[in-house]
Amino acid sequence: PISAEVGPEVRLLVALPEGAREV
Amino acid sequence: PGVSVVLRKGFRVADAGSLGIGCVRGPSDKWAPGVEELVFARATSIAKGSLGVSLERLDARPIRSENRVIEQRLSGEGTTGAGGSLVEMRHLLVFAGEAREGVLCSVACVEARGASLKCSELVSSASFQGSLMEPPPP
Repeated sequence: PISAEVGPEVRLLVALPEGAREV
Repeated sequence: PGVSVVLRKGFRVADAGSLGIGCVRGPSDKWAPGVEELVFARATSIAKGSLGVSLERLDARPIRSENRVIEQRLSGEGTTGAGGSLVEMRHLLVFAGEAREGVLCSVACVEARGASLKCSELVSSASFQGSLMEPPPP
C-alpha cells in the first residue's frame, strides 16, 4: 500500500491494485 | 487561499485500469459547517478532468461524517479510448495538527468494463493514520 505524509502528523494509506506501476 | 498540493500520484494496471490519488492541505480559518459541499464539488470537478474518461454519468452519494473523517463517494461510468469503463471516486476531508489544518485527499479509480481491478475496494481502502482533530469552530 501507499503510505504518504499528507499533513501534520497525518498519513494517507491506500491499497494499490495488483500489478500497478506508477505513471 | 494558502492551499498546497501535498500528494499527486497515478498508477496504471495494464488492460485493467488506473488509480489516481491527490491530496491538498491548507488553513481552515474560513471553515464552517457546509463548506465541505463546496470543497467536494471542486474536488470532483478537478478529479473528473484528470480521469481520461468521457463520463456518461457520475452519481454522488450523500456526504458522511464518521470518526472525524468527512467523506463522499461517487460512482459512474463512461468510455475511454479502450472502451467502456466504470469509475469510483472518494473524497476524504480531515483536520490535523494544533492549527487544525484541512487535509483533503481524493482517490479516483477507472476500471475497464469486465476487468477485475476492483475499484470499489481500492477506493474503500483509503484511510488516514494519525491524530485527527474535530473541525474548527466556524
